[in-house]
Amino acid sequence: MFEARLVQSSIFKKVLEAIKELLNEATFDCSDSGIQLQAMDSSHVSLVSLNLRSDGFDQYRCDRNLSMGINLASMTKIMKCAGNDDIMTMKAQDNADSVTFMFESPNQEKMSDYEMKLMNLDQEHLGIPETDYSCVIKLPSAEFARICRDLSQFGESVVISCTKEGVKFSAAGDIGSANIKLAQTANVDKEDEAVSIEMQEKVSLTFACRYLNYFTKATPLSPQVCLSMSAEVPLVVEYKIGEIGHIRYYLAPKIEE
Amino acid sequence: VEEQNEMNSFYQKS
Repeated sequence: MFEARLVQSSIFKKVLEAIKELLNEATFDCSDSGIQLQAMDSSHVSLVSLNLRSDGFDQYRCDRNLSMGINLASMTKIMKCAGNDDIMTMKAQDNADSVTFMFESPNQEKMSDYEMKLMNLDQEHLGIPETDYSCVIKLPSAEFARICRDLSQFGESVVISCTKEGVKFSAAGDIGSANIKLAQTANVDKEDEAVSIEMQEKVSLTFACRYLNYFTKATPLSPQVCLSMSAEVPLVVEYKIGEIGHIRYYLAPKIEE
Repeated sequence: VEEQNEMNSFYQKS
């Protein structure tokens, strides 16, 4: 049997917001170590990797590994029924064809449960090797969201160039061009507002704006975002999810023809 | 002209 209890159901709501525009359905793999999800968008240009560790839940039990194929639009409907302060419990029997979501109000005067049918999904798992990236950039997540939004007005692509001095985001199109440079922050009073760059080698890569904008739906999950880049490999955009885990997005770079 | 790569060209099926 599988049972996972999360006092802050808002975390799960935010996770769902962070993936539902990129994916229509996904398999949640539940094991003793937690809940994992890996899925590519329908065009196979990007990949989402979610990890929620079992020790981050308030209660967690998973007797047998369980793969839950879930339609994310259906799950969104159910999560809309949860209050932000509700306590959430997910429950499924071994080999179940449905999962139950239970929501309790903080004062425990309202209890609701919703059963959702599971799907059988063909899933293509990709092995992503541990990589030492040439550039690792940490910046405020709201700043990154703003940059992606602003630059998407200029063109379909964003060039991200990283040097020791800073990181530059550029876009160009019919109306003209745009460049946004961020320098590493000198004095960091507030860690959440810092821009930090670890660079082994300069990197400049081109990415589709559209996907970067999808990734920024994860902004409410974390005050900081981490971008990892190396030449000719996918960009990694990582948001920490409190003390429970992380969501990583991988985006294949564009190549000049 | 830019061409969009797919994930499968970077990572193998596991």
